[in-house]
Amino acid sequence: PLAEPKHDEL
Amino acid sequence: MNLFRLFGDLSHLASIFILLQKIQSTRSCRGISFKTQALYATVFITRYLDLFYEWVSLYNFTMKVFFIASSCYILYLMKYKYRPTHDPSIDTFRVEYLLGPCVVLALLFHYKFSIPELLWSFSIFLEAVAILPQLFMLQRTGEAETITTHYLAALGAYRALYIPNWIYRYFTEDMVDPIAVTAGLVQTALYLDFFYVYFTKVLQGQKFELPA
Repeated sequence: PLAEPKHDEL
Repeated sequence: MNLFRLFGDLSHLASIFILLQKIQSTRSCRGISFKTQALYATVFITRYLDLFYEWVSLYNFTMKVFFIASSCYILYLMKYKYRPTHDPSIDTFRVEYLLGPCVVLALLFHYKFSIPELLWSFSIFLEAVAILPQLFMLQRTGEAETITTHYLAALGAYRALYIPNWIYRYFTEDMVDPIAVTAGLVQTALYLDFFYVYFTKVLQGQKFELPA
């Protein structure tokens, strides 16, 4: 399963 | 963090320093779209609201503060300090045609129906198209100062480098962010025409001129 996107990019 | 993203972010930083250098050295913001810069400030402010309640890393925090501060400073330079050098009559792209669809897209595509998440989605979609007033202006005038093209190239490189970053993250972290990836691909595609002229003309020492 794919991990849920976290907003850690800029 | 991987090297693609690091170099992407560094390229983004470089683009802002090149833009500041262009404005300060020519004492003019000629050739720069105020609308694009205002859209970028909107992008950073709506996306980085999490600055106040979410800690990712010192790197992330510092970059966010820098992007918000520098985009507001550029707006100040354009609106006040170098106001006479800005010609609104060639910066005519209708930004409402960008803002409206981005609001709709954010309402349709988001990870959670909450104010910060909707604003985050909105900022992602808006960033994808924020360069359009600038490219439109370039298209209208048909030429650009070399330093302005370096600014655009660094900005485009930042977006392009995020693509291998996402591929890398897919394999190493099993992570995919479909909203960011889709918007990012669109955003990078918008630069293709520009890159073609940049590589075939500017990097060969010629002036950036579009064929008539």
